[in-house]
Amino acid sequence: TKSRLEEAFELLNEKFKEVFTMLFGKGRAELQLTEGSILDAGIEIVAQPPGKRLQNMMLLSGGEKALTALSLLFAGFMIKPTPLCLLDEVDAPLDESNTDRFIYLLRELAKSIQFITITHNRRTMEAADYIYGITMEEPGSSKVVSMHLADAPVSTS
Amino acid sequence: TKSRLEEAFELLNEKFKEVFTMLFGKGRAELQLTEGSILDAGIEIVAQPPGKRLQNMMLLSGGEKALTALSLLFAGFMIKPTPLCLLDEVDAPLDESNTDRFIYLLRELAKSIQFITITHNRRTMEAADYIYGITMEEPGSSKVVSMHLADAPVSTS
Amino acid sequence: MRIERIEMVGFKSFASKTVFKFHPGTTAIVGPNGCGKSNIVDAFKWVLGEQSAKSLRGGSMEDVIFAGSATQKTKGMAEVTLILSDIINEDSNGSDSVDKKKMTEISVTRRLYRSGESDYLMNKVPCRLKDIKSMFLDTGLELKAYSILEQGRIGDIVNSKPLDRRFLIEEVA
Amino acid sequence: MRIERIEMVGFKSFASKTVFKFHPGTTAIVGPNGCGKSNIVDAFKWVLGEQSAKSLRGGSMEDVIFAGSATQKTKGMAEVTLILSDIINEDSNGSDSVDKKKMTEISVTRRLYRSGESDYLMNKVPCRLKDIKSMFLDTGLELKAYSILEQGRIGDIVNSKPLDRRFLIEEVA
Ligand SMILES: Nc1ncnc2c1ncn2[C@@H]1O[C@H](COP(=O)(O)OP(=O)(O)OP(=O)(O)O)[C@@H](O)[C@H]1O
Ligand SMILES: Nc1ncnc2c1ncn2[C@@H]1O[C@H](COP(=O)(O)OP(=O)(O)OP(=O)(O)O)[C@@H](O)[C@H]1O
Ligand SMILES: [Mg+2]
Ligand SMILES: [Mg+2]
Repeated sequence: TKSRLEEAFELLNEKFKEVFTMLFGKGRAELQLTEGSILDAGIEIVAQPPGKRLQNMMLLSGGEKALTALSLLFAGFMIKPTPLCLLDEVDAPLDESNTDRFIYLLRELAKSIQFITITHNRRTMEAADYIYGITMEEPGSSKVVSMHLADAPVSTS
Repeated sequence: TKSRLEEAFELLNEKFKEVFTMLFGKGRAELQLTEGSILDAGIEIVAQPPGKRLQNMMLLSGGEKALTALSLLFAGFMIKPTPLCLLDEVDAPLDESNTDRFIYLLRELAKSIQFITITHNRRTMEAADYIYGITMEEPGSSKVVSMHLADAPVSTS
Repeated sequence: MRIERIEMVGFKSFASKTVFKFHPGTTAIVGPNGCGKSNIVDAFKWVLGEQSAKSLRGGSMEDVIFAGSATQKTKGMAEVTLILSDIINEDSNGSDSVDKKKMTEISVTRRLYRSGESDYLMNKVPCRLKDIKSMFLDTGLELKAYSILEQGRIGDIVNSKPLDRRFLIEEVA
Repeated sequence: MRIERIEMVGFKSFASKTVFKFHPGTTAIVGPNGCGKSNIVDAFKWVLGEQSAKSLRGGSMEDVIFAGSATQKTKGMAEVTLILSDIINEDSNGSDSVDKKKMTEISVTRRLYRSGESDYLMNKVPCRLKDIKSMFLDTGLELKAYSILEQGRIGDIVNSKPLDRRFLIEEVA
């Protein structure tokens, strides 16, 4: 129904603005409906990272695009959460400060939802409550090693 | 001409096999021409990482696909080098041991060719001969900071 | 409701039976390239009813069955079991007694044989995929588009066309 | 032949004149997300004659001109200069005297104004794009498909169809 969708869009837009500014530290963004009725309009993303002028989204950097995508997906997630969320190497293009803000948001959301993050990123690993290590000591055959809780010493290498 | 292309393909295949095994540490791969004459055939990639059975390439992991792609592109590069090679975050999906082999190959090739690698990877940074840092102290406006030669102490954080 | 654990045997690179217990909060899964981390994501998608082999990086569904390694023979079957726990009312007469509710485990299993034969089981009893899908709807485990963010696919929503993002409005409505 | 340096002003996020001197061996370029690293790759592609705005992540070619920031006004022109050095024979009469060869700097400049007007210069003298392209062919700076590996695009060759990889045979033939 038209009003149900309009309401959903408004909610998504508000959440997206909030999460974007939280993940980027500053800056602002919003969603806009393309022309036509909400029953068939598309969603345009308008994003302005901190300190920059508003420009075509495609000009954004690899890391900025990833963070904008995460902002939009997490906005949806915060409105209608699911019990579990699986993230596969979403932190790969992020620099250290963006990774830290991403981790902070994750830990906030994880208070009521189970998050599984596959990562090569040391900071993300160290911020997790539990770590599973996957190995292939026997070539071509995967095994799990339950590694350590977040409060066990993590070897830095 | 047909024989010129056949010769080029043979050379590319030999180099690819070599670079793949070097970057993966072990394992093997090869190129195959699809059906038809070499004047219009495509290139099929057959890749078998260490310890695994030969399977459809699409089943490979993100890091394995990236390393296979790098093997093929570097194979071409070693046959017909260009004075300069620009790599933008190609090491992002690689784990530590694959990164080390990638860096080793890079340093070998860099003896005769100028390489520019854009990276967030600490190991890649530390292995470079020169480092340029790009900053935006003035918001939205990029500046270069010439950081240090490879033999200057690099702060670990 | 919460996910308790996922168990798999013969699924992709997980030749031997493997159990992942899920804890509250954040769990990190780490390991070298190609060791099997994304295969766990595939196991989740598969046990929840994924029908497209391509979306599991395969050419055909048979590709999810352990194909052997340098040291192990191929397997004849892939099996993944998801164990959830939910608070179920024991009596459905609407009485107010709180002690009538209890934590119940529900298990969902999917199997595929090389022959192409496949089974679905709920609490170890054979059932149809639609029984599993309706159970998920009841318990709210219906995963959304943003519940699984796949490797290398995070940029899709930003690179796609405005109309391809419409689905988000539907998901949160 | 070798690349000596690249200079840019008003190009994408590089509002003020910036010079990158290139050293032999490996040079790493580092910095936070969005600080301008990939824009340097775009500057290379652009000064070498890239005609597609899309392949520079823009909607139109005007997008490469510095569009201003929170603290700076927009610029009216983008300019990138590539300086190469090559060993050129000073006399072309085929004599054997080695001391007739010398290291010569060649500079290639591309400019674009907001009006849409654009210039190419070789050694600061206006020329046409085809003059630059033929100079590159002579000196061997013609970049190949594998000379620039762009961010996020490394997987393309593995995910593409066999026919889309044919070009590699041509490149090394
Ligand atoms: N049916 C199968 N039988 C055996 N091995 C398989 C099967 N399907 C996939 N594999 C193997 O699993 C590996 C991929 O695993 P996966 O994608 O989980 O790696 P990953 O840990 O996510 O690595 P990365 O860090 O590079 O993303 C591939 O090497 C592939 O050959
Ligand atoms: N014409 C322009 N004027 C001003 N800023 C621009 C212009 N074109 C692009 N930019 C800005 O440059 C930034 C992108 O820079 P770039 O892609 O080089 O980042 P990066 O350092 O590679 O980051 P990452 O590590 O995330 O890949 C964007 O924030 C974009 O807004
Ligand atoms: Mg993976
Ligand atoms: Mg970049």
